[in-house]
Amino acid sequence: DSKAAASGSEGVLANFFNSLLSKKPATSPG
Amino acid sequence: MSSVELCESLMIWLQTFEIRCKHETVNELTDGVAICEVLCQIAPSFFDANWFGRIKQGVGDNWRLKVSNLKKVLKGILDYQNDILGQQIYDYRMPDVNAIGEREDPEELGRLLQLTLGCAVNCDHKEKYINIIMGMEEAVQVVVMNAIQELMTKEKP
Repeated sequence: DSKAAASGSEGVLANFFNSLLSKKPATSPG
Repeated sequence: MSSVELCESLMIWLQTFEIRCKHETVNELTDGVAICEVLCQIAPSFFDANWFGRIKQGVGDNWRLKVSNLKKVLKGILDYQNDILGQQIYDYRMPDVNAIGEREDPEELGRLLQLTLGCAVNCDHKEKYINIIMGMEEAVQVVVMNAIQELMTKEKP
């Protein structure tokens, strides 16, 4: 169970950080 | 996420940066110089030599000079978010830089590091910084994720 919980947590983390990576990059005005 | 966890985890994250001055303890961060060096790496065109030159080095235990530096750090971060990232943070309790400079308050330092983290994961080279975070210990990643999520809920695009 703890293994499943750990992999679930890993999945949440990976999803979150991958979504951050795919966010439109910062752009400078002008 | 407790304030202690926030500070401890973000200090671990800060150690992934290779900078000249020591940045391993709360005390070593209270003069703001290490955070400035990190910001200069994150966004060198904004946090440039001119900006860095306004930060006083070797302030020792002079808490007034520490606070003066920390005020410049906080203002720099907020200007960067506003002018470059086009983000405004509202309804976020800003770090009390007096508490950091005067009594090395880890809770307030954690909040300043949280804002620094926000710059790293939104800058032009965010991929580099996010990949480094993804290689860190899972417990640290969880705190970092929560810290970013909190900032995201406070952003007004």
